[in-house]
Amino acid sequence: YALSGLKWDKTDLTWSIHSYPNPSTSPGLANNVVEDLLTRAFKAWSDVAPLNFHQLRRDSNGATAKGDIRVSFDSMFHEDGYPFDGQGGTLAHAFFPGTLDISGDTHFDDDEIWSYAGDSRSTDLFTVAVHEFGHALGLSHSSSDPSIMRPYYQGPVEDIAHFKLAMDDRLAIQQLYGVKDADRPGGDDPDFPRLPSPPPPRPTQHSDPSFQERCQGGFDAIGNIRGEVFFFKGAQFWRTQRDGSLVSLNPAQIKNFWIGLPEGTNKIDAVYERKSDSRIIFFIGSQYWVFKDTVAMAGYPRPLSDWGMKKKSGERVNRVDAAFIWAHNGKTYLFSGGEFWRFNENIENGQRTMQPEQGYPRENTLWEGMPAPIDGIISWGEGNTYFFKDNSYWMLTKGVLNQDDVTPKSIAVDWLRCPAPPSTSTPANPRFPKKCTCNFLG
Amino acid sequence: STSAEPDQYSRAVDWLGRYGYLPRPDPYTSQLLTKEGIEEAVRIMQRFGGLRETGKLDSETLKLMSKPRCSLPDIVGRDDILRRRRRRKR
Repeated sequence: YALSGLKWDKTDLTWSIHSYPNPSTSPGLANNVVEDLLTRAFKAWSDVAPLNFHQLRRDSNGATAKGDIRVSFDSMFHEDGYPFDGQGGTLAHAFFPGTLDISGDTHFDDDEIWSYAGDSRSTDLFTVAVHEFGHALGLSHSSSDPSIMRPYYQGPVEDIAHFKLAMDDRLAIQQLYGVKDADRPGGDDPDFPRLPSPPPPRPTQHSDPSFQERCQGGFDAIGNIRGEVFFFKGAQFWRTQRDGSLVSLNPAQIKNFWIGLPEGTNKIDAVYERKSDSRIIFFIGSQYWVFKDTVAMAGYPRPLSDWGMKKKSGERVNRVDAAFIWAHNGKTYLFSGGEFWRFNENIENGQRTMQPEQGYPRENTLWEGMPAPIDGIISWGEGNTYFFKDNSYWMLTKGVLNQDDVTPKSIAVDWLRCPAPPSTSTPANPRFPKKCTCNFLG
Repeated sequence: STSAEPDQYSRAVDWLGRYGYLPRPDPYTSQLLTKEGIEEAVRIMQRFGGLRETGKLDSETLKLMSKPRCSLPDIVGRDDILRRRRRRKR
């Protein structure tokens, strides 16, 4: 078992319910059933440790008393830093004991179908509640099997009325609060390292000089590297994480981070992370570099001619606009001018093929509605393809080359944490460049 | 290397960071996650989840990552530990 390093300094604890499951999502789970299930979930812990739980109910004015552990059913963003994500995914969370207002509070995702002893489509409230109350009492996730504190939902327990905690969980709670009916309830302070205090908050640093650069778009290259999106512009770059946050509002300098590019590099044409070995490939002009993490490998740069790309006109390609791996088929696509080439970069017989597949180049127009030439392309999200040009981006659903609705959106607003411009005008749609776009107000 | 598609890969990196297996990026050092670092994080995640430790985003690992779960991290305080170590070194 694992302990959080925090525990209540008392054994009589109060709890209250501040909202109930949505009856339309969780039919058949009446409020009194919810109360009964939560009471039983607390009992699982008080059966083995000298803990007493008292439910606080609404007072005569209808206000719900606070209590130590406040239970609620919430959806999506609910202002505690742990947003829910609709049905499936994250189910619930609880805050460790302490003196903060939020300490001990337990939140269940209201978009789940909560039930008890239900079918496989629903989630068993009792089982999840026992787990979360473990956190509210000071336990962390356990890797032991069996343990109710394993992080993954394991399905409903067999018999709620006779549920008993596994040995791992009993030992954990008794380490914190002692053994039930022991002479000295409360237990000794556990012998484990305390978590350090969080560093003091730092004031927000304004980044005015780079604000314009970041928010006006026009990126040289955009790549999905190590699960983040890198936006290169001039001699610098920004990084956007999966949750939409920026690693920093301030740009990083290419020369300080990517070691091995020529002195004075102030434009990257294209970049992508190779699927087979996670190497990172940079294209600048008629050369390319292969990086292991942040350092260029020996023997680079090499000429772009290694890739064997020829235009339909027969000319050799002397620069790359964009490179990406299409999540749909795992193949690498390089774009130049109005044409693109496809590569299978899997290693076969110890060799990596560097020649384009038969039938290429093809016209960019196959990707219907996408602009050309393009600044950057990535596979992202649920495997969808994102095309970037100037300060707009377009999204094609996974595996799709042409879809009816391809509305351009703002890179600055959606990817780089810039404020939305005051104007309501929509960027031009490259698919119908001369066509007016009417909005609801227009 | 990983057998996962790019979208699965970036989703997995996000998942590993969310549940404490990878450090969240530090805006002051802006380090890049290394391939080896990600593989090690996958290995720890596999060990924690009772899977075979391959360090690869194989189908069993991706399946476990897609299971409904508690929002709290499995490894608590990894960033704090790293920060303390750095401070001590300095």
